[in-house]
Amino acid sequence: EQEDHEHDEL
Amino acid sequence: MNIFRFLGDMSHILSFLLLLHKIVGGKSAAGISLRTAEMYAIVFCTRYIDLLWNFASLYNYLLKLLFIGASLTIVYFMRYGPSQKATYNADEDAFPVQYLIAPCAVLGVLINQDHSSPFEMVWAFSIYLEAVAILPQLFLLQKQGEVENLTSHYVFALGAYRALYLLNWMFRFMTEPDYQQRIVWLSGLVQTALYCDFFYHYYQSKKGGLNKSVKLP
Repeated sequence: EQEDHEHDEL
Repeated sequence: MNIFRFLGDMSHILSFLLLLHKIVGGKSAAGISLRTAEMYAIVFCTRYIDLLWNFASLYNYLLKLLFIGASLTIVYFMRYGPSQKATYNADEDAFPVQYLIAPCAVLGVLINQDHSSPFEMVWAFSIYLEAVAILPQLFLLQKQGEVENLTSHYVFALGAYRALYLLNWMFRFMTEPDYQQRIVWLSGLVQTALYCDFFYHYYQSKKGGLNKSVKLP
């Protein structure tokens, strides 16, 4: 499913 | 950034320092699983491939380089270090990692956050693999029964890092509108759950003094 996120965590 | 995530990252760095101190400083790989070390190298080399194009945060950028560098250094010394090879117990470090890597790869392709992006498939694979990467290490400790002091602190710090991330996700869920990361939440829960037994024995042995070795039944 499309989830709005950028990979801002390690 | 919140305190839970910061402490989680610091705990993760601590786990690397403890492991490097034992393997490179102490020149001993006794009780350490090379299979876990190799899976962590895969986890970081896949997940942090976005180093090539994502410069969103200097903090993340530096820590990604650190984690990739440290995990590859550990694998290198465990594979090629003369005294490390002598103290590494290949027979006991026998967890069949292919049964971990293959399902994670399939899951990464099937369940990810953007089916049109190969990076998202690789990223999800890395998250799933990290959740189970500690199994060979726990398996090895279980087999050996007694856990050497430094090793127990390394495993504890490694487990604590993801437990702190769980608190970080709860905090972000409560403070950020429509924040959701089901893939990392579930994987992080599984990852932390795998440590529960170790945490219990670690606590039992350490409450009598930090230098007592951890005994696993």
